Amino acid sequence: YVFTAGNPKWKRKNLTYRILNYTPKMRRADVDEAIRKALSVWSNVTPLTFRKVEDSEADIMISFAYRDHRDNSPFDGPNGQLAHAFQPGEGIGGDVHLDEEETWTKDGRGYNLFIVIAHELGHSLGLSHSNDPGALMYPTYSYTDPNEFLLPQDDIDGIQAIYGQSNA
Amino acid sequence: SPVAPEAEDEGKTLQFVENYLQNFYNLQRKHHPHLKHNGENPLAAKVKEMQEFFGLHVTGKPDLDTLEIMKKPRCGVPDVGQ
Repeated sequence: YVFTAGNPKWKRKNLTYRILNYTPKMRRADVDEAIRKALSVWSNVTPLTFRKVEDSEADIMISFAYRDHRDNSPFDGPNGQLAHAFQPGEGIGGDVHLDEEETWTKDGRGYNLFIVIAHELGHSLGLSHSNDPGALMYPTYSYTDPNEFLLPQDDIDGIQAIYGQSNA
Repeated sequence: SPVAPEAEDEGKTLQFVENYLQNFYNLQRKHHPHLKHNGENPLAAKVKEMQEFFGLHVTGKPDLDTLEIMKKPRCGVPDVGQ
């Protein structure tokens, strides 16, 4: 695992998230579930908690965007770059952007939204890319059935090195 | 005269490799391939860095294995710090 340069981390354990918009390619309930499950990947192994807010500013703002979306990192259309996220911090810090031109799904077709968001949330929490091919924080996409997903040890070691182990 | 198809493909591949290394390995956009940095072509140095990260055979050349990884769908966050 690799920490993001400068070791940024959230000073609070109780974080908030907000879903700014939805992809028309999935049912809203499936998007909500994919994001909730992706957040629990990290909250299950750390003291972090995530509370959903509907209209105020949240620590982690999640949105689907097209090409140039005014953050100096334009998306590139189908395939290629699927999503990106920002390290912990105020404002755009922690936010997750997903390329709306990808085929987002809740199964093995196209790109599984849960898998991609779980990876991006690793960046939102302070992890960089791992060169362990089995790690969730490995940069290239690979599908795992969400119902069988277990956070790999490399990622557990990395996030617990930042926030400690879960209180549960 | 029209460009030979092979040369055109090579140009496109080089452009693709440069874009990838600018996006994910901090290759400076204004680099000049014929200028050597410490005796090494900056692009070759970045290709080596990417090959090391992905555990590929480190050649400094965008060989088939390297191109295959570069073409995989992936996260847009750079692999190395900016």
